[in-house]
Amino acid sequence: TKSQRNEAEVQKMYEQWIVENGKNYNGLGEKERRFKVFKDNLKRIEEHNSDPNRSYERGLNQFSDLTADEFRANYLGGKMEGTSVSDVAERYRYMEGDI
Amino acid sequence: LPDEVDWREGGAVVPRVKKQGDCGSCWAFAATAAVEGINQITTGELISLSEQELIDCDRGNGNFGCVGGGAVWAFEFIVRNGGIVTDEVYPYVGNTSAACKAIEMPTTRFVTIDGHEVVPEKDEMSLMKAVAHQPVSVMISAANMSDYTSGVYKGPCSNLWGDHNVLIVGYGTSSEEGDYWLIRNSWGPEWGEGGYLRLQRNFHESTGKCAVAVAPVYPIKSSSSSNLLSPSVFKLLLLFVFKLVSLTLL
Repeated sequence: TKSQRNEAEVQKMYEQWIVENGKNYNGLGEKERRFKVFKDNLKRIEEHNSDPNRSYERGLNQFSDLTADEFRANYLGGKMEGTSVSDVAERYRYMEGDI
Repeated sequence: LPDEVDWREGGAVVPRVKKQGDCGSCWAFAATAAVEGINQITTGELISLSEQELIDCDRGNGNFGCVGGGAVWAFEFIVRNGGIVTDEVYPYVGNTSAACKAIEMPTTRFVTIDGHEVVPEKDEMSLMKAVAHQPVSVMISAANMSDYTSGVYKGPCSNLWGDHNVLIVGYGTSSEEGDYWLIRNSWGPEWGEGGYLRLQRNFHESTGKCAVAVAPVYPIKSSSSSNLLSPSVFKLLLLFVFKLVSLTLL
């Protein structure tokens, strides 16, 4: 199955992904390190997509060489303080029969 | 309430899906998109606004540039600041190296709002009613969504309170996957469904799926609040009109 792809095939996918996403790794060994992360992410994607009951698809994209922690640190950033929701308004409160 | 809403068709959403890059500025994109929406709905003009002005200038009141923040505080800044300029005048650079640029307001187009309000929390029907009136900023827990490409997302969710600020621009129902929220993200058009996410709606938990109903917030703007001319240009115009009148009277 897809999830038993051999190393060479995954390597080829990785090289193609690097070109498509304009990646260039400078540090020594950085490319190999990123390849390991890429493989883990690809495995997770294929496991999810092999579920016949899935409601959505996962796929390779600009984030596919990031660990979950790196992704969280760089691309989220929403902060919620309890105080900010103090002014709840009635304007849009739903009442039964609202048109 | 309408079965389906899509503010992109309503012309209240900037067609270009913006990209925050590796900077935790999702809050600024959610804020500008919400203000772009309400401004178009009240004035008919769709004007793309500046996230970088929020990143550089709205500091310390809950928002911290690329480190993170919330649209709710950005709305408060925009009111205090007397408006927000376009991203043409103050383009996005995706970092916090620059100080706040003093924008020459007299000659710059900018958009104003009158304030913000919060939708009744943990109430997806009220959220639906709000979205039927305007795009709404929400926090969702998105740490597990990095490789979402299409479909109606039903989990897993990374926490119960949300860690990523996005904008709900509509809702609908998929024949296979059920009810969903239509969400505009700021990870560029290559992510998800052309930059958008469909998130499960009418979840059995009151928080909504991935915390979507925990703290929805929207800007308010009365159609009377003008925002295309800055006060000083307005005065100049008034002066000019008086000059004209006095010349004709002489």
